Amino acid sequence: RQVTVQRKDKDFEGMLEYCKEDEALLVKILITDMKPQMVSATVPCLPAYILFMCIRHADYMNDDQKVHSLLTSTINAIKKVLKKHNDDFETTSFWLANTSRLLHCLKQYSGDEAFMTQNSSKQNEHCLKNFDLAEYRQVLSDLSIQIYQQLIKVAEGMMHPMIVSAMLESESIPSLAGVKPMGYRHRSSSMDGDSYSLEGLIRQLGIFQGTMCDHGLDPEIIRQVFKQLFYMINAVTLNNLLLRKDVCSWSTGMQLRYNISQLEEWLRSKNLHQSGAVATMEPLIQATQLLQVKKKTHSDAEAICSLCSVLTAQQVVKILNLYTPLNEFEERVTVSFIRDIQGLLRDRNDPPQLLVDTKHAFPVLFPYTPSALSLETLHIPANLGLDFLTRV
Amino acid sequence: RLPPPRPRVLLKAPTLAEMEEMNISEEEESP
Repeated sequence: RQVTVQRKDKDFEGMLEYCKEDEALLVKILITDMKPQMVSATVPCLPAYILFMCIRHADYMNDDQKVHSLLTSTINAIKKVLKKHNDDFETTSFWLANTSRLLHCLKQYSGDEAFMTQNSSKQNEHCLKNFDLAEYRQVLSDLSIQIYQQLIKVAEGMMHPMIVSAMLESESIPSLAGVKPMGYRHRSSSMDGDSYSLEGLIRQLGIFQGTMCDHGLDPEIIRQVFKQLFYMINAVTLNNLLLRKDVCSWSTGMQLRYNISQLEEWLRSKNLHQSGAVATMEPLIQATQLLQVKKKTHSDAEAICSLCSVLTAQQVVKILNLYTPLNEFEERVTVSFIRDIQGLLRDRNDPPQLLVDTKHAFPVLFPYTPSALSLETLHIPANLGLDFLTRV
Repeated sequence: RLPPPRPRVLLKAPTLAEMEEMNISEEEESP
């Protein structure tokens, strides 16, 4: 499936020559008609490397119009593909990986010493000769941010309908099944119980993670994606808890804590534990503890106030008001206990709103990630139909 | 071995928003 190599790699300079008339075809093959599966068996971000090797040749020939034209066509084509597939996680992830890789290449081979510290001597020889593409780097950086925002939007849209039933309604601890507060029936917002179980939610997270890894997206960007997605899991679940009496119970607290621990376990298994994702779940973790602790004496009230450090006073009081005993042996939280809590939390400088902002977005950062790949060793699969490119 | 430092010519680029505008007007012009 590889193009026949007629010369040894060392004879190549890591550039690809093309005729100006073939630019449209190049962009069509590499961007407009590209399907991620077509390059899944090759080096990740192959389209970005091929495009950069074409830019290198135009730079080598000192042809500013050719460089300008290819970069403009590339950026416009990527935008068009993303617009067409604006609800497709795979396409969006693929172009986020490739756009940020092209941006990294423009830095790595810019000739700017700040970006060359990790380069091999061969890579340093491959730096751009004639043009400073700093302004195009800014455009690609802006485009990467746009694609990242689309990726988050698509992933959130897919996960949103799963969260409440997976986190609050599914019974992942078998022994707790059926232990519900008196007077409430099981309520599910899902039509299909199986697809919205905790297992289903975790499976979906795994699909996102696997797809982004396959596309060669930078691990740092993947970590930021999961921090944002876990923030949403926290926000949607907590908001639901704050509005529903039937889930403010000891058993839901237990169930929820178990579900969160499963999510933490998943993060650990994917080496995403340091992403900041767990910290975004802290309000929910504290809410589960609030549902489970004793709520009777003044010292219980003091313990609750030190325990619930990231919940607002309004949220703590609301959960206590909604708290529903499981059976006749468990007491309702008394009005005097809630007053005691209110007194203890009076001095907190909390925001006035009860619910969490589900739309809050963490700022995204794209740290520079140079590649160890040597451009002259890159092979282009014959099935892409790029035989009009000449390796130089 | 670093290549000898050599001044590169800054290639001016339109912003992403300007590219979008140019692209829209090109599409409008084409049948």
